[in-house]
Amino acid sequence: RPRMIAVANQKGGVGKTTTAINLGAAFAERGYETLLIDLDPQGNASTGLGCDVTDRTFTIHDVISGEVSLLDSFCETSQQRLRLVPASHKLSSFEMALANQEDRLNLLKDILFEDNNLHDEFSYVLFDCPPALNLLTLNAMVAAHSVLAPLQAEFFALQGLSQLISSMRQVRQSANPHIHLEGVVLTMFDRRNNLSRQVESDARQNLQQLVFKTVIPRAVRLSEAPSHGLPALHYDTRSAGSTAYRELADEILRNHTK
Amino acid sequence: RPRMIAVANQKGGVGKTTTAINLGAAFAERGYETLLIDLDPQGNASTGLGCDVTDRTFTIHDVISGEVSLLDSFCETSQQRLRLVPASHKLSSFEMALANQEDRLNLLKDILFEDNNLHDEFSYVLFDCPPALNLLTLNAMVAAHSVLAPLQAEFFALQGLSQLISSMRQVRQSANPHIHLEGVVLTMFDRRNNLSRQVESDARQNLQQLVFKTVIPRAVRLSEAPSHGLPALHYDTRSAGSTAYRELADEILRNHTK
Ligand SMILES: Nc1ncnc2c1ncn2[C@@H]1O[C@H](COP(=O)(O)OP(=O)(O)OP(=O)(O)O)[C@@H](O)[C@H]1O
Ligand SMILES: Nc1ncnc2c1ncn2[C@@H]1O[C@H](COP(=O)(O)OP(=O)(O)OP(=O)(O)O)[C@@H](O)[C@H]1O
Ligand SMILES: [Mg+2]
Ligand SMILES: [Mg+2]
Repeated sequence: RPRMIAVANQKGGVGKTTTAINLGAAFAERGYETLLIDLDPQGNASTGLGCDVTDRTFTIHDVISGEVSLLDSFCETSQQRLRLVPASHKLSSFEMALANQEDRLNLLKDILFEDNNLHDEFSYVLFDCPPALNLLTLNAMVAAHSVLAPLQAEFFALQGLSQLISSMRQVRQSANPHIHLEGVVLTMFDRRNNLSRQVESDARQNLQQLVFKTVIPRAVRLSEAPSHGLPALHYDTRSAGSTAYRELADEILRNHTK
Repeated sequence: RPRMIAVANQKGGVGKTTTAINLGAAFAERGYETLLIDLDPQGNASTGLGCDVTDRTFTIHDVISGEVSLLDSFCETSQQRLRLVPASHKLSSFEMALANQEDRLNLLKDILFEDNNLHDEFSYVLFDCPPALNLLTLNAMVAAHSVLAPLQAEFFALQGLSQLISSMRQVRQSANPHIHLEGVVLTMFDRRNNLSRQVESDARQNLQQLVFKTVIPRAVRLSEAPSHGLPALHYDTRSAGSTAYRELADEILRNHTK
């Protein structure tokens, strides 16, 4: 069965989408069939992979509302073996619409587990989550095996980490006994900046081996790539950002084969 | 009556909290009594002004649920004339808890208008909004006179602007005929970076005079200040970030006296 990883952090702008896109592309490059599901109403992962609002025949919102099967909703990306289920603005009313539904936390999980084809098709499924511990993110945590938390090397981002971890613990106790932390990855790291180094040392001290050895540097090519609808691995394959995400993929793959 | 400004943008990490704190401090420095209401469950504006989770006697959640009056919930900050109503984690269940309540969009507005003392006490009220077009942000848009939208000079941030503006228009048609765009302020701007300059020229072309002349540069002192619980205007008064936020305050004040 595919390994499912939720890329989540309620702090905004920490690199969730950039990590989901480029880690997905790196898994695909290494031969693993990968599916990226965009759960953010902003739809940045969809746009960043070249699937603009007008190109989205079906979205994850259509899948969750039962209008189309998961298998019919995939779209191809520029990266072979990386497929996408795009987001929709309609996701922003998800919470309000489902407030009274009993099994509202299991919607995503039920869809993914029903679909036997998924199990044969993919090795990895990544969820790009919105910047909130809301019903969409919780659905991803209930469906996933693990949470990958990008941590921007900044003060506010470090503050929010304990809340993210405690939410994950609550999901483990109530809805998904398997969910664990895949790891924390430092993003937008600038070696010359005291604050960056301070956040790194705090994180490694508190979380130890849960913090990936791989650190993603602040690299302008990572923020340019989405405007071309490409992962950075395609946009500028030898750039520092591309190299770092390949290293992160290798580190995760090593952990999975241990 | 105080002018109420919602600092909002559903894109995460664009500088909403940094703008709310430092613009608030600049208004206060210029002699205007200012109240900052932290509507984000993360509580970054509260922490950034030195009001840690353990110091928060009352929060905006307590005020909205009717447990305490607005006037009793203020706490002082290091800046004279700048007061804060802190956030609470409980805000994250706001949406779910109020899904069935008829007047759920007017809760904040009703509290602010009932309170006559507020009218005599303050010249400005700023709302720091969470990274979502959810019930909390919509409540701020219904209560406020205007929306101030920080725009990070990046591709994904520019993408989200049209959705923010269309949400504001919907609020104007349905719940608050006065709401208008105070302006868009470019943040984390780096003159040496092509993408930054590209985003600026796109924004000024599409939105023209709605984009403030003042541009907030990427400045490390702005991201260091919150770990000391101080606005940058206190932490490093002569830094580029502090100067830029003072200029922004002056530009807004000039617009208000025209
Ligand atoms: N390592 C990096 N170096 C430079 N820029 C980066 C890096 N990672 C991400 N960015 C840029 O920073 C901004 C925020 O990143 P991104 O949108 O991936 O974060 P996010 O956590 O998904 O945001 P949101 O909370 O809104 O979903 C984007 O404009 C992105 O292009
Ligand atoms: N002009 C700037 N220069 C450098 N760093 C900045 C600047 N403005 C904000 N920052 C830093 O960037 C990060 C994001 O800013 P901030 O938290 O204010 O954004 P936000 O929009 O409030 O985020 P969220 O969507 O999570 O509420 C913070 O760590 C902040 O300290
Ligand atoms: Mg994102
Ligand atoms: Mg904020």
